[in-house]
Amino acid sequence: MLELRLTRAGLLKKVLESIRDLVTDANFDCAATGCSLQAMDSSRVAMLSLLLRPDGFEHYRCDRNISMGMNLANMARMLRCASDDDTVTINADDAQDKISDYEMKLMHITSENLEIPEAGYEAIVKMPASLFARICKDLGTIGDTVMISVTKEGIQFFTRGDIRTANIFCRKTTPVAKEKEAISIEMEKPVSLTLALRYLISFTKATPLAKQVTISMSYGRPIVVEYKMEIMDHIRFYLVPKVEE
Amino acid sequence: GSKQPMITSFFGKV
Repeated sequence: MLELRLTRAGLLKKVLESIRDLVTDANFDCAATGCSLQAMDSSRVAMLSLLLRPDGFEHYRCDRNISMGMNLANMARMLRCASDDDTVTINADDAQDKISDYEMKLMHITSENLEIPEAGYEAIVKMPASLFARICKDLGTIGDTVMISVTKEGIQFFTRGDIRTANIFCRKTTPVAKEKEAISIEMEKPVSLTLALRYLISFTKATPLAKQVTISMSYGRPIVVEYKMEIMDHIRFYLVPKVEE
Repeated sequence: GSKQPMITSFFGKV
């Protein structure tokens, strides 16, 4: 038996709006430890990992591990019926293949879960989520790839289009900067990755969920773009960098 | 030109 009740449907709506373009169908794996969702995009170049912890719910009951295959667009459409501060309840009996109240059809999705090594990163940048979103959007009008370079001074975004290039440098802020403007950098050594902008732009749909975004990079490894939600936990997006031929 | 590898070549299947 699974019974989840969330006082603020708005949060779940924002979560779904931020992932529904990247992934169409996915399994919500619910256990006593929380609800998680891990899925790759159709081109298998990007991946997202979502964790919703029990203490983010008003009521969380999960007697045994249950995996609910859902079409995220349908779930987002269904949740549109709820206003942001409505309470949303998700029930699922073990045997049934639907979740009640909206009778949404569940699907059997064979998803191959991937093991994400908890490796260290050469550079970790924390910056305002809205700034990162605006940079990705602006650069997306110029080129389709961005070279993100991190040094101890700051983080640089460079893109080259067929008619012009753009180079945005965000300097690390001094420790006294206010939280919402702070740009902090933890770095073992300078690192630079070339990434497809359309995926990064898709990741920034999660901007409404968090004030800050954490960007973790290691040479030759997928970049991690993480939005921490105050009580629910996190959404992490992974994107494989492009490699020169 | 640049190549775009897949994520499955970085993260093993569980």
